[in-house]
Amino acid sequence: FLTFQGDLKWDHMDLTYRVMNYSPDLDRAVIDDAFKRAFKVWSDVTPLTFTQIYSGEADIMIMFGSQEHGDGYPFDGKDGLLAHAFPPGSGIQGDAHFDDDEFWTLGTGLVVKTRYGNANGASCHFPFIFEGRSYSRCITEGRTDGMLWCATTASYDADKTYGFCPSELLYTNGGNSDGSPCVFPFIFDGTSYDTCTTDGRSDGYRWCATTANFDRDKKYGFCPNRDTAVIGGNSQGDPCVFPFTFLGQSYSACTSEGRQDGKLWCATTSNYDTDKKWGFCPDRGYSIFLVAAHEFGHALGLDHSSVREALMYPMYSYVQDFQLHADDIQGIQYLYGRGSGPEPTSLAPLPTEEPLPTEEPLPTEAGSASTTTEEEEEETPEPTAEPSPVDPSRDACAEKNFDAITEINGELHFFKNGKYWIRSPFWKSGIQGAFSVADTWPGLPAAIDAVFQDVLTKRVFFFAGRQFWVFSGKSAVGPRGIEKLGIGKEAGRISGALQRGRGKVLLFSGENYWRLDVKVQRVDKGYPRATEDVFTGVPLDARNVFLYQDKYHFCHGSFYWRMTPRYQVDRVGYVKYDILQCP
Amino acid sequence: PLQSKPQAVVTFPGELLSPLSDVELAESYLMRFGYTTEAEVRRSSKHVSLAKALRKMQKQLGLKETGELDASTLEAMRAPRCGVPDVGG
Repeated sequence: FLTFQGDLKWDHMDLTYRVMNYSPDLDRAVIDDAFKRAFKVWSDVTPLTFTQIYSGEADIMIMFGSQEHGDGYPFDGKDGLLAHAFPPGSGIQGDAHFDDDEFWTLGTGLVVKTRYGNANGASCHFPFIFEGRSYSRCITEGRTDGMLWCATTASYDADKTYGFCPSELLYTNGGNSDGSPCVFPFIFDGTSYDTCTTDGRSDGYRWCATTANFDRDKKYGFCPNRDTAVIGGNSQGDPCVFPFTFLGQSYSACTSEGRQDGKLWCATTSNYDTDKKWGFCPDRGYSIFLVAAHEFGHALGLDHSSVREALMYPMYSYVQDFQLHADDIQGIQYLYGRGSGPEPTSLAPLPTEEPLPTEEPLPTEAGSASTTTEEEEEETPEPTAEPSPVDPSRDACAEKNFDAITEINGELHFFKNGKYWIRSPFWKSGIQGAFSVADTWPGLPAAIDAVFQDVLTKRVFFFAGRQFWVFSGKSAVGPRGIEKLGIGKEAGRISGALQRGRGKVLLFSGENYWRLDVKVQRVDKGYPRATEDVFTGVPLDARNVFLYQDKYHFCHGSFYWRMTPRYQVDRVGYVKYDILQCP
Repeated sequence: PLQSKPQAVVTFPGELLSPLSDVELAESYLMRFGYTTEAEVRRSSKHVSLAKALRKMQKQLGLKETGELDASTLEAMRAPRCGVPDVGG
């Protein structure tokens, strides 16, 4: 870890912070919660406390801005620089700034928090079913007042729970109108406006009047972003208009036509050819929680770390199961000492994050933890032929994600913490299990990363960290280090496998994949290759990759991307509802 | 897969007509994040100072230290990141 020259630090522990303004990308409550959790990352391991104040000068002043935003360190539009912060001290020192040309989310795409309706402010559930049709964005269908709404469960038809989506017709942020909605048309500078505008502002924020005449009443508010608001381009924040015309063709969805970088865009008027108004469509965005936790590290006196997995490493990477790295803990405790709370290495899971998996110690590179060699066959006692359910109450549908998913003997297996479930097309009765991995494949650790069955020999390969096992029935060879397969140190873990026929299997790790020749148990020359070069449009750091019914599946969070053998994503859906077919 | 018709490529308003070259990107990145200064670049030959700064950056960011503008270094330079410099105040 590094601190700033002179070990700049706060001379008091009870720090205050104030959020000066809010990005229109997220509901204000979502941003407040993310900042609160980001401060808690540091207060959990130090005596520091953080209190939000709503007026006056706080120790840490937080603001969103774009390009030059007043401190002489301009941001740079979408992507690139995401945020910056200043070391502890008075004035601008200790402040944190976030680039509002970025698309701020919680790291996994658009967050649409609803208001009113009967869902208590829950977020939209995309896709949802309304009158038998599936929708993946807010709609006005079923209403006569043009208000955008969404279901907050998978089926409005079944559950009837809904809420209203962010819209300037529903409310505004900030300004001086206490959240009143826009009034259209309104008069500004003698001109009539019937949409939000950035006119009159240099910071690019969209605003409207909350009475019919701004010139007379001076009442205004900032417009929240709709779910289809574009990012960047030349009409940031405006919603896509579908269908729109581009090079004479009509598009009723975002497209990457006309671009070489494959980014999805849309027009914000009905005709791009004449109006040339456009912007990028929402993507996964950047987690305001993770970026804030990093910037608050600076605001407390930490400089960038060269430990890639540390929070204070300068590059952004999305982490689903966030855990503060030992390097960060050492750095912040060097400055402020320990807190009275639990030991840093056993952090309680954060309220909105998933329980943290237990980490199995990985063997050192010098060799795998065992002395078995390829020829040796480990004899394991034969357990009973049929796996016996261990704990039928462990419902697979209660799992948020799985360590590994693969097809074995035509049945889809879901592995998690030493247990597994089977979803078989042969049994109408849905999911079988939970079964004990140890009973069926003795000698495996509880946490595994990937599994695949060799189509020719029916042997099953298991991966955990940098170790792998090969099972023929119940007897296993291993563990051995994956360097024996010719996979280099850059692969910390294998996240999934795709059987390709002719004895070849693709092994995925991070954003790369290797092609394994199963017969000789060696990866082919010319690998690794970048996943995105071939598998365009799927998440690059998928948690599970598997072949099922001849299609490639990439899982990330609760979603999966399904890709045809022609490398076309033909479906995005929920692991839980579509693959596991939970109710 | 090949598209059935050749793809039209459009320069969208507000986007750079010609993005920075790799070397231009590297120079601005290394200066912005404190790995070199304009004076250093002026004082010694550009190639030498660039190689030295690249090596410094690669070491700091845990990349393979080649002193060359290789693919993984360029990828790191294009990655979204924090604006606080890596070296210096």
